[in-house]
Amino acid sequence: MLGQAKISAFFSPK
Amino acid sequence: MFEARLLQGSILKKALEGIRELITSGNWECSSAGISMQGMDPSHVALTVLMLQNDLFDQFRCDRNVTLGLNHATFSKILKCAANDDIITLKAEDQPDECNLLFQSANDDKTSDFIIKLTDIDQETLGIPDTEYAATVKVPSVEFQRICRDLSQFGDTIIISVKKGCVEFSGTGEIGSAKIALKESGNVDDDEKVSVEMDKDTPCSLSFASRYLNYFTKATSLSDTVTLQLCPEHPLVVSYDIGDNGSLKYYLAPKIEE
Repeated sequence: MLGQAKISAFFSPK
Repeated sequence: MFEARLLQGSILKKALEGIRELITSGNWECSSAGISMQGMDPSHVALTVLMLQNDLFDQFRCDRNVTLGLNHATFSKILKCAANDDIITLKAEDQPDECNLLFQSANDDKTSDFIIKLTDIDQETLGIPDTEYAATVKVPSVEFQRICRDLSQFGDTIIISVKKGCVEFSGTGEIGSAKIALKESGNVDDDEKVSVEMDKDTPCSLSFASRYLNYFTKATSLSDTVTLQLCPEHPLVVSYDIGDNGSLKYYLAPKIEE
């Protein structure tokens, strides 16, 4: 089963 | 004082078409280097980054960094009042609460003046780490748009797979399944051609939400070519170049095994 990842899992605030 | 004059006003119109359905409002950061804007969709699945370098404008002045907090629905309504061949000038004071938009017709017989009120947008800027992508694929942007549209009929997920010399897009759903493969062309300088570059020749395959890919293709008119960059378990990068002096990039988080 595929779940949608979020951008926050990859990129952090500057 | 900020003032930027864009001879090819249609660039701004096209860029906003690629943004407005994904990001309700955004901070357009103006500096001496140009204008940049980044934002996420409400579900935080896609990050959109617009860069318009100062060289894209025939006149560009930015004495101090200025943030234009723009509601994209309003911005889009105003830009729709500009003809495709209009010259567009953006103007704002140093600490603005409004932005002035001036449209001049190509033969200078009509000028339209608009003021858009700015909003305070509390938004974090994300740092995008340097990534060595396993695959970089260039395809005609119209072809990519068509593939995304066609595969959306089969389900809400599109799998993008890259192997040597070939990129494959596939979708599966209740009505059936589809697989569209594009082979690398000989002459990669031509915008009509497909190029596939791979790091270490390792095949790479990732799943993405078709809804977002279709949002990205609203930017198709910005460029004849679109670049896709893939890396296992990383966001997909979908880039539309705006001439040599700008770009509209989308970062889409993949679907992963739960």
